Amino acid sequence: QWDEPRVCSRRYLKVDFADIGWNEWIISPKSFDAYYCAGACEFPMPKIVSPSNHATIQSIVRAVGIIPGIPEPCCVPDKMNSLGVLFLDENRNVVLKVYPNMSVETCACR
Amino acid sequence: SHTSPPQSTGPLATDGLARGKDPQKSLGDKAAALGPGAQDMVAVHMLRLYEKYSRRGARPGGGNTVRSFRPRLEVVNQKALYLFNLTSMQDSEMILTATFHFYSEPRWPWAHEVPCKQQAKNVSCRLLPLGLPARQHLLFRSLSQNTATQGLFRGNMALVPPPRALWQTKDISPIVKAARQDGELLLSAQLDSGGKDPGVPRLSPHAPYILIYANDLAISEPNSVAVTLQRYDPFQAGDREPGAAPNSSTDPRVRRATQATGPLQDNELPGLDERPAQIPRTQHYHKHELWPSPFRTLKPRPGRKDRRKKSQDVFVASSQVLHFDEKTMQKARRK
Repeated sequence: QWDEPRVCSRRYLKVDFADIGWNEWIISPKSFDAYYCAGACEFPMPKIVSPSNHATIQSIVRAVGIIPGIPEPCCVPDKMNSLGVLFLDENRNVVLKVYPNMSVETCACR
Repeated sequence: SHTSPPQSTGPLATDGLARGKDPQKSLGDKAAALGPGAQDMVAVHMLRLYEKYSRRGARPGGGNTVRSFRPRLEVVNQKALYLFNLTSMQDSEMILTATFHFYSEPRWPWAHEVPCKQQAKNVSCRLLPLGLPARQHLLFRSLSQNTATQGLFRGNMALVPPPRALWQTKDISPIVKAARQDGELLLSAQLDSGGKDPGVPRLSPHAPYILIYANDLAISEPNSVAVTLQRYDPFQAGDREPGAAPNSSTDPRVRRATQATGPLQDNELPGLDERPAQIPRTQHYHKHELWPSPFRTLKPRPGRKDRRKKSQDVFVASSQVLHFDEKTMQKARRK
């Protein structure tokens, strides 16, 4: 993904439940768009990466370099969406569960 | 609508299953997606619920979980007894609503309407008390898994048979909640019509089912998706006994934590810590090799003259690389 931006941003990831071996009991969906976050949270962080106040401070502390070993803030999911999953339980009964935080909507430096 | 389901309407009404020109056909198509052996009304109903609650922000009955339960049919005194095993409900699931769905067939006098019309002068037919359909009773009992008793009586619901066959729904929330509180998660349902039921009952696509709407309090906890959906330990895949259930372990959560000790618990790259006792590695990295010193980037900018000198140095260094590349290329061309 060479043309992806270097700065922290949301990247496309489609998860197929068959790929992780869960397709035997998950009825629907067969796959979903999970997305993921990747990219740098370098100093100075632009507004687009919506850094938390803590991340801003950490970024400055790292840039100043007084305290050794402080890493860059991490590019992580910020807003996330839930996903309804229809599956068979241990007794082969059909169950519907709406799992929170299953796909990324926005990313941020935290 | 599921927090207070209507008393005498089937899933067709409660979840909009009746939409479309040929609902039965579309339901069949939906159920086919579940594969053979699951093409019944409960599967169709769950698929519809899935479609309904897959929309962003929608919550099934105000919660996050809907469990369906198919019965096991037992015949007692030639009467059908439907046994529901509710033990797969998790402790963290707070029951909001429980509904019992059953297929109700028309009974007398409608069933005998045609013969009566044909024999209009028949005295016995004329004497039939029209307009008084036989009352049915839905009886619920609960029992725990380890007892062989008949079970604790939980409820009796009077039913009026409908004029035509249809699916009906009954709210059995108090019954299920009470049974769960008492730890009796085997629930039996019996449709008692007073007389003897004709023939030996068989489990059909019209078998009743239970839906339990719940709010799983543990679903917001980290790794909750693995608790219910991760059913094998990828590290012990070869060790499982043949024939063993995929999740026969007593602990449904697969522990995948690595042996994270020492530097792995913080954000440091391995080897960055300068304390030698905590670096069990043969190769030591120097901090300056991995992390560019912030002092270097923030120190006062050099003067223009210095910068020019530095850029020349850089050019010399880089030109050496280029020179080497050129030499290599020339050699290659000659070859």
